[in-house]
Amino acid sequence: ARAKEPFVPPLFSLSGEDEYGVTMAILGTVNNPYLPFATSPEEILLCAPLYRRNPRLGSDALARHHFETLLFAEIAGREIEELRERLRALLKKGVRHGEGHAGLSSLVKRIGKLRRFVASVG
Amino acid sequence: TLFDRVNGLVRAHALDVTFVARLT
Repeated sequence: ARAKEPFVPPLFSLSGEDEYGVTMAILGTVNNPYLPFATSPEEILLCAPLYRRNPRLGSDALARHHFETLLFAEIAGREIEELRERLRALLKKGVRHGEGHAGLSSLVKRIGKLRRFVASVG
Repeated sequence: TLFDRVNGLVRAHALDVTFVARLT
């Protein structure tokens, strides 16, 4: 999990023509409800992919966690589902006399690790 | 406002058109 930087507004609100143009271009390109929670250029870049993956994140999560962390949590959630499928398939096939036991154990460990990460993000 | 916030980031990090290009 990555710490979210606080937003520190500049002291003076006057903006040059170039800065105004760049700001308007960002507002026109990243047009989603997560943008107001971005506190760094990196979060502006991650805004669209995060919204595409999950457009239902609450304001609490968006304000508390860095978008990179939230994106990783989304990816982890999907990986958990894939690993559970593999686990189910492995169990269906049957694990006999230690055969495939190492694979089973590493799958369970990986799922546990991903779940703990997702839970820490909330 | 949202404009002020994004504009604040643009100014604080000296963002320019190359940054906008990365968004598309």
